[in-house]
Amino acid sequence: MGRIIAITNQKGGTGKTTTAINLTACLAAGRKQTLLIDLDPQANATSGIGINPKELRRSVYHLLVEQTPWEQILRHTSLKHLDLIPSNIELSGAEIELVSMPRREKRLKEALMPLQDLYEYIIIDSPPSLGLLTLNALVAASAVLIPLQCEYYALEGLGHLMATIHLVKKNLNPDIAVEGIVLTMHDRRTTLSTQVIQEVVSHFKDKVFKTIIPRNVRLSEAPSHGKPIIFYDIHSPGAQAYISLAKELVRNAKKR
Amino acid sequence: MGRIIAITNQKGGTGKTTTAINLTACLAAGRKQTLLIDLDPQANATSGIGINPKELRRSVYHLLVEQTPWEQILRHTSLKHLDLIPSNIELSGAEIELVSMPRREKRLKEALMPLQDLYEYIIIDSPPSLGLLTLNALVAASAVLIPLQCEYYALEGLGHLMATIHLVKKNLNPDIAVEGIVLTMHDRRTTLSTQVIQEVVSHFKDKVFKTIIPRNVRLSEAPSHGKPIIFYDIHSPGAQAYISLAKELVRNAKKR
Ligand SMILES: Nc1ncnc2c1ncn2[C@@H]1O[C@H](COP(=O)(O)OP(=O)(O)OP(=O)(O)O)[C@@H](O)[C@H]1O
Ligand SMILES: Nc1ncnc2c1ncn2[C@@H]1O[C@H](COP(=O)(O)OP(=O)(O)OP(=O)(O)O)[C@@H](O)[C@H]1O
Ligand SMILES: [Mg+2]
Ligand SMILES: [Mg+2]
Repeated sequence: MGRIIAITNQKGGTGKTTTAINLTACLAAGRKQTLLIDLDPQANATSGIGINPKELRRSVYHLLVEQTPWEQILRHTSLKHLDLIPSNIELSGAEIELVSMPRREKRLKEALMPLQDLYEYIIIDSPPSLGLLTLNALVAASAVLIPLQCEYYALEGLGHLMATIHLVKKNLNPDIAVEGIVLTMHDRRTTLSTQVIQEVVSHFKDKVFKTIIPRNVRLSEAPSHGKPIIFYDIHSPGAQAYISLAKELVRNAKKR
Repeated sequence: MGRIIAITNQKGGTGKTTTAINLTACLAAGRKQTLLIDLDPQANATSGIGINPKELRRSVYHLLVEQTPWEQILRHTSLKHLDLIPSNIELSGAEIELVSMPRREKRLKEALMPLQDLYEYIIIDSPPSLGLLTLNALVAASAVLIPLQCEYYALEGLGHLMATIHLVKKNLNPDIAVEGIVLTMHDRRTTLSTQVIQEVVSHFKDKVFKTIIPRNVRLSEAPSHGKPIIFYDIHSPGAQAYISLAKELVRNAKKR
């Protein structure tokens, strides 16, 4: 049974998509059969991995709202062992459409059931909000990975995110647990970064991944080439950090 | 009649809140009677200007959903000529609640009518989505200011944002127009920044503000002190850039 991990943080721009693409690419490079799900209408994970959202006839919208079979939506990527359920602009209407649908929070969970036996890791990239799309990710997942920019506003939103995960655990998905917080865009030169890290580590202790992702311009260049960092510049600090994060994730799972 | 300007971009983390706080502070310092509206459940504009969202009994939620009079919600800030309609966590339920309400896109527009004669500038900080909250901002406003990070993903989302503004203009608010695109977090050292700027300027020509906001750590430190940049570090490159942006905005209005 594959692990379903939601990559979630309602704060915008904290590195959700960058983490989703690069973590899945590193897991696939380590020969773990991996599926990436783009649950954001911005479709950044889709384009960042080299697929043009505008050319898609079917997307995750159809999986959620029209219950189209996954075989008609799934795409192979240029990476062996990494497949994608893509997104496109049609998804932006889904939140309003889902409001009046039965089992509106469980639609992704139900759609992924047949896929859990085919993949070791299923990773979901969430949009920057706590609406019905993110709720679907939190109900489908057994673990939540939280990318957190080393900035003040990002820290402020963490309490609300944890409270929401707690509510989902109580009312909708008893299996969900926080896999860990990943500190992203860390800039060694600023005291702000160091202060934020100290605050997060003292609060959340072993729930914070040891791997810290540095601010590295190569990470923000890679998506314009449609490639994960390990295929764009394997020697960059960004690539090395995501390789180490993937190893840490796999190691933590073994310890349980 | 005050100008209502929405600060909008569905891409997360592009500098919407940082621009909303610092632009309003500079307008107020220039003795323009200014109102900042925080339309994001994250309430970053509220805390960034020094007001604790957790202590509020009333917020913009009550203005939109319960039609509470604005006098019971408005707060004065520590800056002369700058008032705030604050946000807090209650707003996160508003999007689902608004779906089934009459005139759901016009509620902010109607609530702001009495305020337009009291302020020269009313600036709205939007959340990172194109849902009903942002739609309310686009219907209430006569101008849209678009902060755009000098990054690839930010560029990708611009087309969709322009298309949405066009739809709002056609169906909901014929007065709306793009005031301009503000390039933010520009890092002179990276070629990516320069490439994005060239692409935006060649596409959108005079719709791009001449003032470019540099990446400046003082801008990300200021919110933890609850102060706009001009009161945290007036000599910083960030403060100088927002002073110049406020002047450019006022100058452009005079030219029309
Ligand atoms: N470690 C890093 N170093 C440098 N740039 C980064 C890093 N991580 C992400 N970025 C860049 O920062 C921006 C924000 O990252 P990203 O889009 O992954 O965040 P997000 O949380 O998915 O955003 P959204 O909330 O819009 O979904 C992107 O332009 C990305 O390329
Ligand atoms: N010019 C800048 N230089 C350095 N840091 C900046 C700059 N502008 C914004 N920041 C920081 O980058 C982060 C994102 O900015 P901000 O929160 O203003 O974006 P936003 O678009 O409002 O995000 P959201 O989509 O979550 O509402 C914040 O931590 C902020 O302090
Ligand atoms: Mg993203
Ligand atoms: Mg914001």
